[in-house]
Amino acid sequence: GLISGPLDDETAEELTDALILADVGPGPAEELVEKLRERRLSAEKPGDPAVELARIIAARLPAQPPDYAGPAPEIHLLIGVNGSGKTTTAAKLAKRAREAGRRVLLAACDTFRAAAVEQLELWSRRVGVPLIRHAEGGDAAAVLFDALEAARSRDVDLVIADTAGRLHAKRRLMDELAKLGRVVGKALGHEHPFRSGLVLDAANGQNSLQQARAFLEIGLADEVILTKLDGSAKGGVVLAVGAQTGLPVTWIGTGEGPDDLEPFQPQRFAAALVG
Amino acid sequence: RLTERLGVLFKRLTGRGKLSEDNVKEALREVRVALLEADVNLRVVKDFLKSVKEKALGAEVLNSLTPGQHFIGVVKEELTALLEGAGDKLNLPKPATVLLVGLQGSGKTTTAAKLARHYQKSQGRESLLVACDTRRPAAREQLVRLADLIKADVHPRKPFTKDAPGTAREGVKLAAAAGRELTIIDTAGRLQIDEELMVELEELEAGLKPQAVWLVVDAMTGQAALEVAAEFHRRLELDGVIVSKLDGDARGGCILSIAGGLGVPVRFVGTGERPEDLEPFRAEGLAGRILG
Ligand SMILES: Nc1nc2c(ncn2[C@@H]2O[C@H](COP(=O)(O)OP(=O)(O)OP(=O)(O)O)[C@@H](O)[C@H]2O)c(=O)[nH]1
Ligand SMILES: Nc1nc2c(ncn2[C@@H]2O[C@H](COP(=O)(O)OP(=O)(O)OP(=O)(O)O)[C@@H](O)[C@H]2O)c(=O)[nH]1
Ligand SMILES: [Mg+2]
Ligand SMILES: [Mg+2]
Repeated sequence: GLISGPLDDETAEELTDALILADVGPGPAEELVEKLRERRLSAEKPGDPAVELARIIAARLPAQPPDYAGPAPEIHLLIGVNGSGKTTTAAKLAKRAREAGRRVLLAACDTFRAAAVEQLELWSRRVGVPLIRHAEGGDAAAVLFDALEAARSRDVDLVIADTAGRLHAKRRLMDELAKLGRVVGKALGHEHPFRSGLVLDAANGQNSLQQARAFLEIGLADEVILTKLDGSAKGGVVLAVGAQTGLPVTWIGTGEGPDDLEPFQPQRFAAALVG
Repeated sequence: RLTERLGVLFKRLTGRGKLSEDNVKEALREVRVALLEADVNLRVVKDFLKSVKEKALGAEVLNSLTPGQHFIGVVKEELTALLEGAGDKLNLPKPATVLLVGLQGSGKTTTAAKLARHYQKSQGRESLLVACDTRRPAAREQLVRLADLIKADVHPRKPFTKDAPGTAREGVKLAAAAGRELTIIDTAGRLQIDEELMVELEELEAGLKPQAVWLVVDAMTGQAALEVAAEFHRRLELDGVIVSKLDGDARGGCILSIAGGLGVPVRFVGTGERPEDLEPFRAEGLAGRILG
């Protein structure tokens, strides 16, 4: 039966299929439905299995990180593979922070890709946040250093740095990113913290797990920003990412406009996964 | 890794045996997990396992192979056939217009430049690259920058004065006047569920009547790849797919979803960010990559 009693095989398969189609992954999908089955056996009065499953999923998602409590400026690096939405997300975060009354600076640390600086420059004007940039082909670390110096002298309290897309499987590119991380220490001293937001495309499959592990391995992933959730993909792989790396999802991207950014809501996300 | 797991499964069977129903059922479960972990669409996996089961049941295990290897051989054959079987050989007429479409960030703009370079090098065809993404900030600049890198013609070199269809029409006229044998139209990324933008694409195609409409797909795309490609195919009748970012470590199961689930052929694969990082699609090697 659907609403009471133990979980029948047909419902179990339907729910497992739904999770797999949401990119939760075959292993985690089976394990979650098994957990649901156990819970319903010991439950006094089991309710709708889909609702119960969503609750199990929501409870597993890592908690939001605490608000920044370190010295100014707060630094937020946006990293991730090519095309995931870093540059657009940088603009969205900058706009939100400015509207909240913060003094914000954007840093164009993608000095590699064609017209990357131009793209961020147009965004910076659109969202009303100043941009630190160098000429194309310059050194990303120099741009970040410059931006941190400027932040100090201009009493800026948030620096958002956009970086070049890179496939995590490319050793040299990951080494370059690690080097970029060390610039913070050089500019502001080694105790100065910074956060790295791993930007993941919601349409990615299980490779997001490899991405998360690889960026975490070079010490550069504190949270996940899940983009393009306005599409048909559900981003279920962030459940495994959270389980294996502890990384919480903080924001979700819901479109191509500067306001299309929302705080991550675990219950709502879990409900969407189960369909 | 899958080969090892299957080896363990079949270790009690030796040469000259027949694969029993139970042997095959267990083995199919292993293959199912491997394919799903590789991001092959669930429906395509189910259909694929059915056809493998038929081939594998009762199949003689040769003396020279262990049952595990034999079974994997059957799976690889079926997989490769599915990847290869889709569609006719690529034969772009001269001149031709190619329309590149796809989700946001899939690699269209970069691929446009790669195609221009590929056809110049392999067929001596000169291209006109046409920037029709009027939406993304600095999209036109990006294509102009890439075009200059490979010394290809690009339109418009100045900021847009027309909308996407107008710019495309203009580009086709300029290409004809300049005797360009290939016109490559770069479009804005869009969601297949965005009605307004999908209609814009349908109208663009109807007006241009391109010789090829190619969907650019990111190799790391998950389960959604099938429904995305299906919708683009339903609206535009795709002539091919280009899989980008295959230089990463994504297993690339979305390729099987599209080739197997829709029968749309994969034409090229992107293997890096530079203009030279494009290769014609070859099915061998991909089966092993997908199976892990
Ligand atoms: N629908 C949708 N599109 C998005 C979202 N976020 C970004 N995009 C689009 O995705 C495409 C890629 O975005 P970018 O910001 O350039 O991505 P990126 O990670 O900076 O790309 P690279 O720098 O080339 O690695 C653009 O067309 C964006 O408009 C989102 O939340 N929803
Ligand atoms: N490593 C690698 N990167 C690629 C490949 N193809 C494209 N890219 C990168 O992926 C990112 C997105 O590429 P674009 O060409 O801007 O993608 P797009 O589809 O035009 O994006 P939108 O116009 O925003 O929809 C860029 O950083 C490219 O350099 C590839 O085959 N391999
Ligand atoms: Mg970018
Ligand atoms: Mg583009």
